[in-house]
Amino acid sequence: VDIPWVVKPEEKLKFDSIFDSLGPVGGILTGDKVKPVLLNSKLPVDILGRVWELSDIDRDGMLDRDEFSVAMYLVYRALEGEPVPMSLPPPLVPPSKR
Amino acid sequence: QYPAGGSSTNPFL
Repeated sequence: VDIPWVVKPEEKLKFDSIFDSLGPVGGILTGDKVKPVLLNSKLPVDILGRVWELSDIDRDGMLDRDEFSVAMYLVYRALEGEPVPMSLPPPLVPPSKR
Repeated sequence: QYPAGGSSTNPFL
């Protein structure tokens, strides 16, 4: 239950600064704000769709700061050649969502 | 907000 989050503090800082640069409203980014950023990765859309499925933990069609970090983490790992998992492994679930 | 027929909250679907 007390598993460290795989998103390291220094990575979280980087993801947070990207998050803030996208103009979150009420601490939340809508899908249409996040989509172009993920498309920028040049990953296939079906992969990005799965990244979204895994990171929008409450399935409200928007990402908060922690959900966005999960999305970015998965995108960066995918760019390094790691497969995107079919379901979110516990260490990837933000501590705030457990 | 999402295309017609979409109850999906996923902008990539």
